Amino acid sequence: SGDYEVHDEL
Amino acid sequence: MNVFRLVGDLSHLLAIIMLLKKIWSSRSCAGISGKSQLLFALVFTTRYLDLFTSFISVYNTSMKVIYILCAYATVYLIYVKFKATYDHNHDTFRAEFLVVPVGGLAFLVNHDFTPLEILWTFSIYLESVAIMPQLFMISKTGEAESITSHYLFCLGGYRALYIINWLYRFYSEGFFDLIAIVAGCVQTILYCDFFYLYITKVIYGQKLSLPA
Repeated sequence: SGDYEVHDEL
Repeated sequence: MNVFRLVGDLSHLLAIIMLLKKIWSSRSCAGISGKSQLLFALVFTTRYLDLFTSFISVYNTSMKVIYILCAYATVYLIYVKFKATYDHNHDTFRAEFLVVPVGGLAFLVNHDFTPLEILWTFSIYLESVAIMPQLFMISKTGEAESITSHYLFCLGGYRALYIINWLYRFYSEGFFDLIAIVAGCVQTILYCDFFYLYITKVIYGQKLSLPA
């Protein structure tokens, strides 16, 4: 499952 | 951070700087789609609003700032400084046909119905199709200068490396972001035809021109 709180990719 | 993502980011950066340098040193933006560049500026602006809300790393922040500045510098060169060389007769792709549906989709399919998240989703969807005016322009004029081809190759390479990065992250961290992955795959597919032409023509020292 992804963590969508913070988008860490550019 | 893994090596695929890092090299992908650097490839993206190289593409952006290569384009800027080409326009600057030739004093011309002939063959470059101003619409694609405007869309990329919009992509970076809507995606990196989180510069104000979350800090990830010095690397992350500096890359975001550099991408935004370069995108606006490119738009400035095309629409202001070297406006006389802008090939608007061939840059006829209707950008609103991308922005409007993509905006609608961002409202409908997102991780979270908040303004920042909808804008992030919008930028992800828009990035996946933002190169279309440029590809359309090449298909209209039937050719691209080799430096424009290198630019597109680096952009496409960045997307392909991101797909490997997502595979890696899925297996190593269990991380996946379905919206980014689906949009990223769509974007990479758009480059496939171009990759084929690039490998068969540009690498062998020919100008990229489409078969008659």
